[in-house]
Amino acid sequence: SVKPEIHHVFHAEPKRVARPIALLFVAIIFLTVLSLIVTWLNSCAAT
Amino acid sequence: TDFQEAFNISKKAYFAQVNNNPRLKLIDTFCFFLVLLGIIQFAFIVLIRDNFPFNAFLSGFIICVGQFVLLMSLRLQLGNSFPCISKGRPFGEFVVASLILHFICLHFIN
Amino acid sequence: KTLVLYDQSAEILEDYSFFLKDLEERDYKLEYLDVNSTSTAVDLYDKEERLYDNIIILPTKGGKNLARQAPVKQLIKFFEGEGNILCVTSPGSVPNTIRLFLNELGIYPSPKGHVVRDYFSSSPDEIIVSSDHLLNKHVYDSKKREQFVFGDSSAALLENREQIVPILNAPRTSFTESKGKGNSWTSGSQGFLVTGFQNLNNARLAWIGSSDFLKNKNQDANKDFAKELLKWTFNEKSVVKSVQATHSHADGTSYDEVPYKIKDKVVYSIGFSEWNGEKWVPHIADDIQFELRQVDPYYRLTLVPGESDSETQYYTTGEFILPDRHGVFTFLTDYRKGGLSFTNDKDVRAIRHLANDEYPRSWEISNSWVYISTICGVIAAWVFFVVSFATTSS
Repeated sequence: SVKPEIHHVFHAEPKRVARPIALLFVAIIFLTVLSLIVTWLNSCAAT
Repeated sequence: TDFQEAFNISKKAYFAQVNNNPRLKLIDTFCFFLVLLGIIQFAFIVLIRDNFPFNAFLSGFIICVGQFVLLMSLRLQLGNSFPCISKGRPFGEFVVASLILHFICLHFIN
Repeated sequence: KTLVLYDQSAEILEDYSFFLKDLEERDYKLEYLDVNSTSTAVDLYDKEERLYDNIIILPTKGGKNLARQAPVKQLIKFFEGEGNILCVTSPGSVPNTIRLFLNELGIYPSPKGHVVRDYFSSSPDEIIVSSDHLLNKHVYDSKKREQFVFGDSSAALLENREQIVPILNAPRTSFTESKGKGNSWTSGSQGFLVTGFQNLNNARLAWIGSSDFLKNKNQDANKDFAKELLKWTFNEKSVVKSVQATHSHADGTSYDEVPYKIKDKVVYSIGFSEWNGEKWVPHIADDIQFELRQVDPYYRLTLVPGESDSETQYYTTGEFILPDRHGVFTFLTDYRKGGLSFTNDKDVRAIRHLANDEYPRSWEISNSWVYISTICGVIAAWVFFVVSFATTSS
């Protein structure tokens, strides 16, 4: 007799964070690196 | 009180040494900001409660930790030079090792 | 080529002339052999080649001659070699050879001397069964209400095997009676007067429990059923074949051009034809299922009709997405219906995982922008550091 149908259940795709939040953290990192360079220059460690 | 006193003496000695040596200042500032970058990445993971993609997360942390370690090795060799090792060698090793680290992290993230 | 084994001392061959002539008119080459006539066994094989397509065994008295002519092992070998067999027994003649052979298949006819009786029927001396008791429309699909005459008949018990094709069961009010013995072999509809068996090679066997069923005197009542039963037994009807089982990417690209990888969209199709006695015609069904298997089925889909031509009806799964698991998979259509010949189509293919460059790139995933910017920031700061360190004195 006809057997019950089977349909494969796929693994859920991993969720991706919203673009604004990712961009916010990118901006924070950019500012951190910038402040590192500014600190170097200000403290005369770098010329 | 003894601990407080010891801490204050250590801090004074540290800043005296660093202020007199621009190279040490360079290294220590770099290390501090690497720690900051690690904290920012950790805050991101805590916020989204997920470390996907895992290879990217590892890359980001490894470059901070690896660079910190290489800086420490360079710092250790900045004081008295070791016998039979030329003065420029620690810096040369630092540059080569850093390049290898950057190469690995850039490829691992992809 | 059909071999007819008979015992003139048990049943006169001429009593079956109506059905035997009907077979000859349908281009069957009948060879007759009286089991008492020769002391040597008949050759069913010439080395490994089967000499006959079908065997008809009519009722025989005494099992020794039949056992010499067609021992159980020979019958099994013949049946497994895609030869069809029709066995007819009666309450007075159930040779051991036939009984043991049928037992191998899960068919247990009542022993010698056991007769089916129905004291509630209009004629208690003989068994008359209505067409309501027919169990398989692929063997015989009666368009009108008929009464089949069985006379004196045995009944069989059946094992619960998928390859057994029950054809006609006994009336509810019947039972198998033996003189002098209290217990009955069958009671009611648990007994079967006609039953079939189809092996995995699509060879067929039919057993009829009554010698009167095929006799000329009952041809008016039984001829349609008997004719269709013989057609079914000798693979003249209800023969189905599958053709052109194919699968490809949804856009038509074949596996050989671009091997499958996980989560690809693919389409599977297969055609079915049925032999109607004269030619192949499209086989229409709504219960053909396709499976995609790796040990267990990942998909089981009921096929829907697609195109058709004069001989074949094609069925398709429509588009479906391959599982997100790589490995070796079997594209399988195993169509088995009681009474129809079995078809089994399988194709084993590898489904590969994604290559390194088939995953989304890191910059396409918003989560990894943070880590990419960290790496770039550290590298930029490092360049600045190296220049400063080299140009600054200690």
